[in-house]
Amino acid sequence: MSCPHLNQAFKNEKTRDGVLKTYNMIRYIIEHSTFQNRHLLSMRCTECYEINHGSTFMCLQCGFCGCWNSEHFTMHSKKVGHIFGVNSSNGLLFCFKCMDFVSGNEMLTNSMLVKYWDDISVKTSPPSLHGRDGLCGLVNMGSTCFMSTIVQTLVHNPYVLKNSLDQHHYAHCDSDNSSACFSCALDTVIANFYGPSSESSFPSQQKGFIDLLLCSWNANKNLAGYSQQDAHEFLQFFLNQLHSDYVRINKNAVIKPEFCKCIAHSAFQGTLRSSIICTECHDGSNIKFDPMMDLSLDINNKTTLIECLQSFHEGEKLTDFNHKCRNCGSVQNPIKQMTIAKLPPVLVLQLKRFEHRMTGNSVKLNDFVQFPAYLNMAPFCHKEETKHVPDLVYELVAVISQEGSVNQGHYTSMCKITGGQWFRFNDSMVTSVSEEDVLRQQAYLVFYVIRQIG
Amino acid sequence: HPTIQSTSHSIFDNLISSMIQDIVARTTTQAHALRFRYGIDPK
Amino acid sequence: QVKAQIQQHLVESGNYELISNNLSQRLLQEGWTDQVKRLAQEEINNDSKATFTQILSKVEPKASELVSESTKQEILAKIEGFLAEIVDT
Repeated sequence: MSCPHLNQAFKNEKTRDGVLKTYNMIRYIIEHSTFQNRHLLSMRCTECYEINHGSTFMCLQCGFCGCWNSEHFTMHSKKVGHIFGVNSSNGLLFCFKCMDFVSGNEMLTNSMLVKYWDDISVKTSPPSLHGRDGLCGLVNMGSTCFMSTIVQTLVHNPYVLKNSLDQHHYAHCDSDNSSACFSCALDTVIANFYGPSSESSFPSQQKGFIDLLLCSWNANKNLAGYSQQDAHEFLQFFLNQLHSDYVRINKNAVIKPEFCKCIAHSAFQGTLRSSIICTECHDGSNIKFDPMMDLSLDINNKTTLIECLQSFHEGEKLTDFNHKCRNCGSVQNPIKQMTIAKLPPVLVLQLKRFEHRMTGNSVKLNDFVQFPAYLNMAPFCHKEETKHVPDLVYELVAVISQEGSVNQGHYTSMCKITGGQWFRFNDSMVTSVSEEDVLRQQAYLVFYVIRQIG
Repeated sequence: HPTIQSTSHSIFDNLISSMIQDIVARTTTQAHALRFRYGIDPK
Repeated sequence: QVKAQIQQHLVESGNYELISNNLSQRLLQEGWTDQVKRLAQEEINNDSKATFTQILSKVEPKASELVSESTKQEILAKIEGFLAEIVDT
């Protein structure tokens, strides 16, 4: 039930607008002040001067800041009758009469939109409950699991999902035919998965996927047919297609990948820094920067993802007969060290399980490699003497596994959806799984999303 | 008299309690908003 | 008052931000953050009309207990280190 005290205040339009204006101003301050200002000004109690003494609330009617643990805001409220306080760490409004956070008031929830409210309340509706989580299986159309696992992973990726729901492609694409345009097909999948269930039965929810198959086969004949393909290659193909569509709707503007704003490059692209280090004088001035859309990690003799990243980071001895050090002239084999110059918001790590031997046959490495639910990537980034690299904590959001051999295998994916629940996607079957189940997977591709910086 | 240990514990407890209250605030407010919007317990 | 002054100095020196970020990163990585969320969710599922105040009174004691000893000792050591510098000056 919503707060009767706020409803009372909202009865009078002038009061309502005053409340919302002040509320928005306080939220703006909270969201835009530095760590220091926030802690010294809005997270410090006016009464006891303690910082973070539990939550701190900023009064909606005067400049008072009161803490929770010593009940200084509660006393302020009783003393002067001001009953609303804004929580200075999450911007939520608390009613000190109900002794509860105010929820269930759409205008308050969308208070930043209040000046357009008349239009909004007529032209929009709250998102439907059904389909909120986008859970839907994808029927196997004949060895298409390597595609459906990538589609499920991207459709539940927060950056790809938001890009589609914001209609960046839809609003500009002249094709508008999801069986001829890859990005339109992806939009169709997302519309089917997240839209109101009244309009989409299970068969119609497959349409977007069928369109994606058609677009893929038209764009790359090798993907057609019933042979099993590599999910990692399909991911690269998928991201390339999204980029090509972006270039097309931008009238084929020449866009250098490192400056491209398409969803593929803005969400998945990082930069690798490789330096050739002389083993004699340790000169490392021979430096190159390359864009990277994912990291492929060797797993031989390794049991954890951290070990794989460390070995990637340590570098490898080059056998380069033409090498001659610019600094000391040494011709000793140098070491090539790879570090990360720029991390992407979405980090894709491929565990190299398929080894193509000199003999021509391919073998699959089935060793279990442990990977964490949260990964700090700071240790693998390039460090300048002068600059401190803050902790960069990534959150695991998807795992793609391949069971079976190289050519005869089956792909399944596990994705974390909004709210933190994990689900397993095995073609048309969708099942809820625990995070422990996820971390036991024999992972082939793992997807992380930036969660905390600093 | 406050000592370095007692003050350190007190600052640590402040941090933990504000983090717990932040998580509980966000979780309960979101759950209440969803229940209010959809009328049922959207498990 | 002493504590308030010390906290202010910690914030102004930037060390409070280091402590706060370090603590929240460790709590995230050890799964504590998700556990507290689940505790709150369970209380809501038990009684969907419970207020924040009622839920907090049940969750806060359990959540405080769940902080791992290693994290607690590491962060306390950091805070004591900073305080030792401040108290000298």
